[in-house]
Amino acid sequence: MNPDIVKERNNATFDVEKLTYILDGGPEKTIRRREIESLVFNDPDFKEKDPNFLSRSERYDQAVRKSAQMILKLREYGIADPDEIQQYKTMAKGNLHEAMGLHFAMFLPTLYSQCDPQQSRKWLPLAESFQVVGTYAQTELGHGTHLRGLETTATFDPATQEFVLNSPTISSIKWWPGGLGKTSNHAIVLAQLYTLGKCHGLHAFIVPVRDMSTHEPLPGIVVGDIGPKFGFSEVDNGFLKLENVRIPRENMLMKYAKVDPDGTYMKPPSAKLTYGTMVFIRSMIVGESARALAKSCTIAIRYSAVRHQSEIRQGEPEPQIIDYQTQQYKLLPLLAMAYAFTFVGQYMKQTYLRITGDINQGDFSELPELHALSAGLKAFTTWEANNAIEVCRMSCGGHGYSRSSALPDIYVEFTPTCTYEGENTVMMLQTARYLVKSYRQAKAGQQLSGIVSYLNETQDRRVQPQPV
Amino acid sequence: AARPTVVDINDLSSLVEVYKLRAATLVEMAAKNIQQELQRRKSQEDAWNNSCIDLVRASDAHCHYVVVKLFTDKLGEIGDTAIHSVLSNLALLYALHGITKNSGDFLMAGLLSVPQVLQMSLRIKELLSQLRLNAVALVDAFDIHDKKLNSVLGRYDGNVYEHMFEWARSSPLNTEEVHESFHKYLKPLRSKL
Repeated sequence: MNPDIVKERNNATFDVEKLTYILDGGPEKTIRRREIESLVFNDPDFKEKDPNFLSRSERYDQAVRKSAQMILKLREYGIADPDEIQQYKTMAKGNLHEAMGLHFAMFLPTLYSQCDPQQSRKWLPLAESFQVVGTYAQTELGHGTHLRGLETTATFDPATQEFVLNSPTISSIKWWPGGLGKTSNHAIVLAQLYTLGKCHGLHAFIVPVRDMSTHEPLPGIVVGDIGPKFGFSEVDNGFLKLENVRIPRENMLMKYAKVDPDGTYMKPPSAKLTYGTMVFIRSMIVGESARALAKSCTIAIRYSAVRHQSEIRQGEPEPQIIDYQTQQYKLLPLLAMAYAFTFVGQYMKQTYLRITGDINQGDFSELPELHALSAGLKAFTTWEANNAIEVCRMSCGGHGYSRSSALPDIYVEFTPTCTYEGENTVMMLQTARYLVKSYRQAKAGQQLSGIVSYLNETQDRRVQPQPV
Repeated sequence: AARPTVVDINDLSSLVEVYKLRAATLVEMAAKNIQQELQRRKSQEDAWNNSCIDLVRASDAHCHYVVVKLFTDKLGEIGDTAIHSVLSNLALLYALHGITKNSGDFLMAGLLSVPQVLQMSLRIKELLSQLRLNAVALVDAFDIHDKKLNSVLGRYDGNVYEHMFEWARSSPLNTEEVHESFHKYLKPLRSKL
């Protein structure tokens, strides 16, 4: 053990273990998390080559092998709790993403939340047994955050009881979804629904992409990997061009919106329900910001404790760089931010679970606030964390530039959060729409509830007579 | 502008109040900007688009207030006094640092005075030296296993240099002492010059 770091630990003024319990949500959760993590790091099957020394194809191959292993081992251990699955995978993935990530993060949650009972009976067993490996194809080559701009069409044909899915233009090719290029055999495709000559906006359709036994692309399907990116080397982000592909009427996810056999359309109770999966993801991204920031601060602060450099007082030995006020000023506010975002992530998760419970009871009243809050906090925390990771990397000098520091990986795997699942500026404007609406209601004397209720107070404050 | 709110820079709830008022002020400014655009006979859409800078700033301030508020609320749940003390210092540092980084908003809204902001900068320096003592313990509390962190610099045992040298030597480029390019290109080059 490095003597400097031992000295730092001896100086602590509080019980570290107790604080870990608070961060985990209680001692039993810490104990269980450590148990689960030990299943991975004691498992020889997870011994792998350093991805830094592999080609793109070798990295993808190693990632798929690990994904398959994780699935089998999670079954073997009987780990089914979502949090515990997340802990197991986070341990196995390290700082990288997994090839089948979107099957778990988007494809399954969308099936759970948007399938009607009959569809659930058909698709959930297939998806949960990985006969069907899926992704979520929303973003297009020319369209992203602005969902109403998506061009892919799904036209209902009453004569054959099928939807015809098509990519009408080059800009409508589905682009980016993780796992789409080589891994998935199905995709949930977001498309503009046309029936009886009328457009009813964006809806979700389950589209077979590859043959379930040969894994060859199906007729009318042009699919592949979009090529190397800044990071995400383990993920086959893909493209999907649909050439008048026919799917049965039952493949439209119909828990809320429906199309009858004669083509009649029934609208969902709330237009925002299609956003349900995105609100879930955005709430989780807040926790992701906290985790990436906690890792970066851990690296930069431990390194600042062992690195000696220059001198503060002439003739004295080189001090630890954490003794420099500028190094403290760079890192300690970020450490505070990591704690702040950890608590915000806990709050968002609790709020999401509470409000989705209400939605399942048919109460949508808090959905607009959750939609606005998750959009804003996703943007705020990812922008802040993105900048902070870079500060941590530079605080480690040249060694922060080495891939052995992990800071380049943490950065390139984290930075897409600022543009995916809603580009941050657009997210902030979505929150602003809710704030301005609330402000106008407060101005009109309406009593607000929830996290924006302060807009009432400031109206009152304006009204209070001020001493002259 | 309203008179500067009485702010106790060591009192987190007082700082939460200041963040709240900053957010409210920026929301009001954005809403009023839209109104002014409408009065210049702009369409709703153009009025909105011409106010987007203000709107993003208002949302950012709203989120900043939410984060400071939730961090402060969390402290109320912590019973251990030593942990409560160090996390309170962290929360105070986060709140004060955020104000000094965005001091223009708070000064413009009349929520703080220049002497108050200068006082906050001094307080931040005090907090840095107090927190420096616990910095390693605070990151240890995240309990991120070395195999998850995957970082030579962030190793729990702090033995950075030994492992950095070992990692470098395992790089494939070091598999042979003399890389094949020497024989293919450099040696022939010499014989031609």
